[in-house]
Amino acid sequence: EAPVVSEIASDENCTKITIVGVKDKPGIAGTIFSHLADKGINVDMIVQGASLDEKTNNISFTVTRDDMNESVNVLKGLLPKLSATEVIHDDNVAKVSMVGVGMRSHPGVAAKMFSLLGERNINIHMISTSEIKISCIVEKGKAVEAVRILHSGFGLE
Amino acid sequence: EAPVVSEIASDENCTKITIVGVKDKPGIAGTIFSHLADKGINVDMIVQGASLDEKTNNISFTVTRDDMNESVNVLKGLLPKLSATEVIHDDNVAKVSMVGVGMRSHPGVAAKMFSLLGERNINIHMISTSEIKISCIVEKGKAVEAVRILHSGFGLE
Ligand SMILES: C[C@@H](O)[C@H](N)C(=O)O
Ligand SMILES: C[C@@H](O)[C@H](N)C(=O)O
Repeated sequence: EAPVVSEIASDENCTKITIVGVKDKPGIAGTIFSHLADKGINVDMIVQGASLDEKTNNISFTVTRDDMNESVNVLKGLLPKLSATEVIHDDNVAKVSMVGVGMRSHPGVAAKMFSLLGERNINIHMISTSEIKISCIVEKGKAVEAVRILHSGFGLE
Repeated sequence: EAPVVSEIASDENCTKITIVGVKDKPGIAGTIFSHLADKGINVDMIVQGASLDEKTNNISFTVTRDDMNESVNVLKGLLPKLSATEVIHDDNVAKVSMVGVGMRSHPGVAAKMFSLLGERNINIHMISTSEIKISCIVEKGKAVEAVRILHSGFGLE
């Protein structure tokens, strides 16, 4: 089927948080997100790439602005238990998402989204994809422009 | 709405690839995935966490077994252009996914998935989430057990 991008939107009520240097062993992710869940914190995107050394890894995620400080405090409290290095956070971000069908079987769709943003000098901080949704975290001030150029590039004006 | 996990499945035709130390500047992700798309390579998950230093980043993604070698070669060819360090890859992996509704607004769902896997000593290599799907990359040999314990833990026997 031809890939159909049906919706492009941004969400500026978004902050990104990364816990750095956690042990890459079973149970760590469960511990982190259970502690956040216990505080009633809704986590939106969770993104973890592959460990480079199979010893440590970093886990990035996003929460609303209201939950950023509490999330950071929860993670800082866990640093010793996780043997992790630090927690970094940034509230100057927004999520830009493209929703569609058939996107996985069309390798060019994600490439085109990333290229359109790159051509306008919009840096992509985080990426998460599924068959029906591609989400990028960008600088908050660029979210409106990002949606506009993606609408234009994908013919959704 | 109560979170409803409707489906839990694994995909063993999965290999993970990471390009390490790419420049964290606009256009890099577009370049990488355009080159892969030009070869007709279907990329499944793309996962990029936040850069730690705003200078470099790593990008992980998955492709089928048939596409792993070509993907690695494409990336190796791009290393100079991207000022990247290396390409790492692992074919001893599988994707385990939970599909549901209302998962984003229920912070405990991802935490429970990660904890169930952790309790059985199943290490999580990569994580990618959306409102309706949580995907984890684990060791291939653990995929069947992972699906079984998640079915049991979420009451989907
Ligand atoms: C690392 C890569 O995602 C880069 N930040 C880009 O925007 O293309
Ligand atoms: C880093 C973290 O994801 C760890 N590998 C775990 O399985 O919990």
